[in-house]
Amino acid sequence: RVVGPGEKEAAVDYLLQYGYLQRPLEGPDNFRPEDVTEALRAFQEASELPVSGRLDDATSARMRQPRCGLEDPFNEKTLK
Amino acid sequence: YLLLGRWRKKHLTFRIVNLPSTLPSYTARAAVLQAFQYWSSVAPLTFREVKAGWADIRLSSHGRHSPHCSSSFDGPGRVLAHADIPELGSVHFDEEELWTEGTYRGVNLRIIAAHELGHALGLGHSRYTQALMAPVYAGYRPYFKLHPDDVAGIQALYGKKSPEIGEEEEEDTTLPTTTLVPTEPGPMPDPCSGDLDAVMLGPRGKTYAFKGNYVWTVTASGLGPLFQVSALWEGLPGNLDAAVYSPRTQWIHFFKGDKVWRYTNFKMSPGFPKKLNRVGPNLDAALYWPINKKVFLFKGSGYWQWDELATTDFSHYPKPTKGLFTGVPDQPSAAMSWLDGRVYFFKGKQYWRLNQQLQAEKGFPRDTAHNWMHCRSPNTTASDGDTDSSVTGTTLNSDGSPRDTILDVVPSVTD
Repeated sequence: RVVGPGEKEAAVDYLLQYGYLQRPLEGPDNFRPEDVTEALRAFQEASELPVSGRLDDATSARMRQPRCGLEDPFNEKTLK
Repeated sequence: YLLLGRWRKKHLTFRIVNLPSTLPSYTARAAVLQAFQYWSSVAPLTFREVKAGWADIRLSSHGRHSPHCSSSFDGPGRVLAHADIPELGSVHFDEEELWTEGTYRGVNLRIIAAHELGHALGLGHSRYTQALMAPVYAGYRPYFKLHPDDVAGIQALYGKKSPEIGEEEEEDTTLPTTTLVPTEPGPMPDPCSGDLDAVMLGPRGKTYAFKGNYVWTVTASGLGPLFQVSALWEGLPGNLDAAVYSPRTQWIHFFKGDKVWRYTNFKMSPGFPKKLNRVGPNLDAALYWPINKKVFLFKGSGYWQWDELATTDFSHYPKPTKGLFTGVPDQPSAAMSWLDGRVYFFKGKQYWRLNQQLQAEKGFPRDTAHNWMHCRSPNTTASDGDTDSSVTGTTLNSDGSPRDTILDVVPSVTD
């Protein structure tokens, strides 16, 4: 399934809002694809979803679920 | 679990500034008190309510934007609530959510409040999706309890709960307060065990079942969540002998040992508890009979008939229960008149239904857990026919009972 730009943008916003992606202090505003992939992998692992690093339907659905407003502490390092 | 910080004290104050308006205030308040108790039951923490002024933990509800909170909410769905880590103490609920209790609809306030209090106490999000501290709301669970990861997390911060509560620190006690806890709540009973301390058809036609320190509501579609008795009726102990609600006076009387407590809804009447001195202590059961608008108190094989609004001459009581209520057991555990106009007696794991002539009907006793608590008996199949349609098929939330004007008369049964 082709992910639309709006859906991808919403996913990046989610990953940013809940601490899976950190905006660099310096450098370009856009995230590198590999940063987004790594954040998605962390989110999928923390959510007990198949870890693909891709924005699939299950990942999008998980991001739409009601939740707490605080950040998640999960990234590759903490999960390890 | 992840630890974000901790309070440098274990006896904390809290203040309920305002709670979401989609729930009746007493339901919302009971949900929040229960949320505190999840944590205080596993860690040596106590929470004392203050009604005014500063408190360590402050709970409130706000909409998308609040002048007092830098984090906005986003309307229904998505973000439900947020909280500050120690030692800040803010806990905020999104006013636009459908907050509920005892139903799968909406968002359960008790569970979300417990989650946010976890943050306020220093816990971060857990990676166990079934833990309370998981970031995503897993939905309503009727028999909710903390996940081992939640317990391990809070005990890593504050230690394990020990029988002794005491030592250390602090606090100004000049503010008007409500003491929460520090009694051990005891094990949560299993509604499917079938035995009860008391039952009551309460205000607004709700059926309440009491066992140990807990109470739950019984509806046609299932059971409500288990609350500690003191979380709903402040100041009331657990392990009650009997409970009875009178639509005539709108008073609820609870009996335990040689004491009686009186409430209107969830507010205790001034002067209570009082000592029972005109009927025997350690009653077995009590019920209101709408036909003569009297309260009946049962003990052993006898009963007392009590008019709440008149001086009752008890010199001829107790009278033999079997003289008026035919076919019921001695020493009943509980009794009530119910929405269908019948009288029910409970004892052990069974119940008896009485017709309008107060005679036990054929086919009784039956299984309380199966017919009242929606529990599936391992020995019962659908073809057994052990289904009391008058119970399971009735909507419980309408009260057709008569209501008279409340009269400010102290019942003669009490001193």
